[in-house]
Amino acid sequence: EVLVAPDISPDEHKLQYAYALWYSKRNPGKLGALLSYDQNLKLIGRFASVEQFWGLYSHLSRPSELNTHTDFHLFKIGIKPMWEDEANQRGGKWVVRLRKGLVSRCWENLILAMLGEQFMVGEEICGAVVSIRFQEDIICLWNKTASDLSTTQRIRDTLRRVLHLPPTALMEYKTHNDSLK
Amino acid sequence: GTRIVYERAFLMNLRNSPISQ
Repeated sequence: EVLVAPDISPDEHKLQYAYALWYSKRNPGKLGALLSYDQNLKLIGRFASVEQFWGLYSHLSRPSELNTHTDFHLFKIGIKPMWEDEANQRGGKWVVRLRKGLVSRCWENLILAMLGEQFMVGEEICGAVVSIRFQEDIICLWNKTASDLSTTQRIRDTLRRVLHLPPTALMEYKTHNDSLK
Repeated sequence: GTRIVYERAFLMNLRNSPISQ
């Protein structure tokens, strides 16, 4: 089973959670339309320690170097980056739209805050997605309980702080339920 | 139990440790 935490050695720094990193790319043409969202998701790797994270991350392209319509999904092991997953069904996400040129720095700041447990919302964080698009890039942070207002507000405040967003930056909360409709 | 919390600077410091390569 690929979705179990990898082993770590005693001299590594264990993370609170193990994570899996996924990649997806929208395929143009007929084949792309035939493939489900699930079939487009490719597992890149898993990690359970800080050292394993850097080992994986340093071999990856930065988000700004990716082609348009490519996404990275970083989720806790055991949670698939899909609305349909049990952990996401009642959840939602903060959506941050970024003008071109900011995404690599913001993505790194976000995942370091997530791995380091800076959000302080217990089990609530599910994962993060970065989406490279034509005119802008989008970063999303998914959490379990969309109806928990104090948690979603706390996540928003931490997100704004760790991304170093200007007060005018637009942040929007979407429940997965709304996205499905 | 206790949550494992790491500051950004601490994580960045481990970036170049031999185990991270």
